[in-house]
Parts: sequence; C-alpha cells; structure tokens
Amino acid sequence: MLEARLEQSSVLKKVVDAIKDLVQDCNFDCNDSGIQLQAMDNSHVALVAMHLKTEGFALYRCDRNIALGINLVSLQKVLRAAQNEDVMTLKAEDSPDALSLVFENSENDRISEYDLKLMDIDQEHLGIPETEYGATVKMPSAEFQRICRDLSLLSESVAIEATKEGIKFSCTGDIGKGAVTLRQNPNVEKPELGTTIELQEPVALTFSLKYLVNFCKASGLSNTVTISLSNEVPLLIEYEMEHGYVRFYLAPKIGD
Amino acid sequence: KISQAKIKAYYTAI
Repeated sequence: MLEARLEQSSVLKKVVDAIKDLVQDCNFDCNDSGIQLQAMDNSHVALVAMHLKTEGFALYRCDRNIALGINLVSLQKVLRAAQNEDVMTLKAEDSPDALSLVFENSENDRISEYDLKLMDIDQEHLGIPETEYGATVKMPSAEFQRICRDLSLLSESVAIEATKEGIKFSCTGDIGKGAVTLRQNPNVEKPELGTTIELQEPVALTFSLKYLVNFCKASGLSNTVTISLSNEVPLLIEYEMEHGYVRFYLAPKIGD
Repeated sequence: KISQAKIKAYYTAI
C-alpha cells in the first residue's frame, strides 16, 4: 500500500496547477523512489515529467509499485479543500479504486477526509536519454514567464538563439516584431536573481509560444528555471524543487 | 513554411 505525507499541501497543489492545462488524465506512478509522472499533451508536441522524491515527504511508505490513474481536474477540485499549510496524507491500497486524501491543519483540530475515484489509464511512456545540451541557461522563472507572455502577444512562435553574446528570444507577428536578449549576469549575493549561460555550441531553434506560456504556470514551484537547448532536439525547461522537479520537453518547430 | 514537430519523433516509446 501507499502512505505518503507532505508537510505542506501547497507542494502538490502547485504541481497540479502547473500541469493541469497540459494534460488531463495521467498516472501517478508510486514506487520506492517517490511519486513520478510522465505524460504527453493531446497533440504529442510536449511532454511533462514530474518527480516528488521520498526525501520530500515527512513519511513515505510504498511496498510495491502502484499506478494511480488520476483526472487532474478532479484532483484539483479535491485539493482546493486543502489549505496551503495543511499536512496532507495520501493513502491507497495495492490495486486501488480510489485515492484517499487527508488534510490536517497545523493546530491539529481539523481533519478533512476525501476520496478521489481512480481510472485505468493506458499511458505511453517515452525513454528520454541523458542529453548533453548545446546551451544551458539558468534564469529567474518570473523573468522567463514575462518574456514568454510579452512575446506571445505578438506572435505564435519564438526563435531562441543562444550564442556567446547571450540568449535571444525574438518573434515576428502581424503588428510588428520583438526581441529580448539576456546576457550572462550572475548575481553573487542572490544567485536566484542572476542569469547564467553555459554554451557548448551556438543553438537556434523555434518554438510555439502557446506551450511555453503554459509551462510558465510552474513558476510558483521555483524562483529559477533552467532552459536547455540543442539544435534539432526538444527543448527542456526544468523547475527544480527542494526534493523533486517538474520538467517540460517541447518539440521544436521545423522548416518544411 | 514552419511546421510543428511531434515530441514522439525524438524519443523512443518504452
């Protein structure tokens, strides 16, 4: 059986908020390394991978591998009943029909108990090899979100170019064009506010802004975001948490 | 013309 306790409900609430607009139904795979998820969006253009590691739980017990088939819209309805500071306990049998969720406030005088019906989800998994990326950019997640939002008002696509000069986001649309260039600017006192660029080789790729704006809903998970790019492979956007991560992979747009 | 590639084209199904 599974029994997993999070000190703060906000962790799972933020993860679900981050991915619910990209995927609807997905398996939460529970095993002795924690709770993992991998799912593609309906159009098979983007992929999300999430890992909440056992170290992030106040209590974690999972005797055998359990797949929890969850509709994220339904899960979000139940999670709305949890206050951010509530302790959350997830429980499921070995072949569960339902996931039990218990929310307890810090004063220990309120216990909320919910059951979420589970589904059988036959999900395709992709093997993603360890990749040496041509360019890796670490920057404030809020700034990345702002750039994606601003450019999405002008165009459907953004060209991302990483060179030794910096990383340039540019787009062209019906009303005009726009570009934002970030230069390497490490902040010694507050590393989460700095921008670092590791460049092995110049990279130039084009991506759909609709997806990037969607990924930015994970900005609440981390002050920083890591963007990894290589020519002709999907972009990797990673939000790292204290004990886990949410990663998004996005296929580039290609010239015919 | 630019077209959208699929993520499945890059990674192997397991």
